[in-house]
Amino acid sequence: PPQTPIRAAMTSIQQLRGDLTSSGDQPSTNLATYFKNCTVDPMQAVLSRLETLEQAFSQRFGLAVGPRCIVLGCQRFKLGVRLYYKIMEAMLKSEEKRLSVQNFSKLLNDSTFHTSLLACALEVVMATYGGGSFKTGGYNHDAAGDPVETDLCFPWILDVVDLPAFDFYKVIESFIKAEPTLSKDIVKHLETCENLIMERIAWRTDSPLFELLKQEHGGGAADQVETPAS
Amino acid sequence: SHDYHFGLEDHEGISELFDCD
Repeated sequence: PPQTPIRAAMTSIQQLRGDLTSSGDQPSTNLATYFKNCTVDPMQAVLSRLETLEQAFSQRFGLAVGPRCIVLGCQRFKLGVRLYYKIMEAMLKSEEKRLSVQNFSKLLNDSTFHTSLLACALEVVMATYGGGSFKTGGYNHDAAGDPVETDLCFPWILDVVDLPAFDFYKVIESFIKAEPTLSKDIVKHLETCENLIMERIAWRTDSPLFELLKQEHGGGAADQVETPAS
Repeated sequence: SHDYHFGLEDHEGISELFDCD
């Protein structure tokens, strides 16, 4: 049968769900071992962060697509969590091989790393489901006439998990390296996110990039950094 | 396969990107 956009989306969703059937909702034995090898075991912090972010995600998803669809948001979040664990394990295996160390305490206790990785996994899930399918130009109005968000496209996820785009940028390449089965369309989507960040979002006034540029060049050269407007 | 351009060198990884090595 001819390929249609809906058929293509269905195939991608089935593939993603299929790839993640063997990944659990909890860290695998291997991943749990990486956690245990840490000077400070990050497990409790990981679980607690996921709980907080699941609430934020479900709430914002419900606001965007209607309270009756909250269950869909929960399903997507759960798929995102499976992908997050799967990619984290692959990244750590690759780092263990590269650095010949098994204690990743600093990285695994870095909240920004976890939030970035989870945001990337959720973005992959949202893009696979067609994050744009709910897009109606930005805002709809609810029964009371108040605006409700309907655009779940990137960078929506950054706002939901409260993550600077600059930090999200850091995980993209390693994420693609760690998951060779990502479809061509998804890789292209992540590349589009990367370009958006590099060209626009990372240069917004509140970006951590400016502070890093200042540190890199020393305090005296700080005034040489161009303003976001430039 | 895809056309993504990998920019990280072999000696760079996620640990360096988050300043954790």
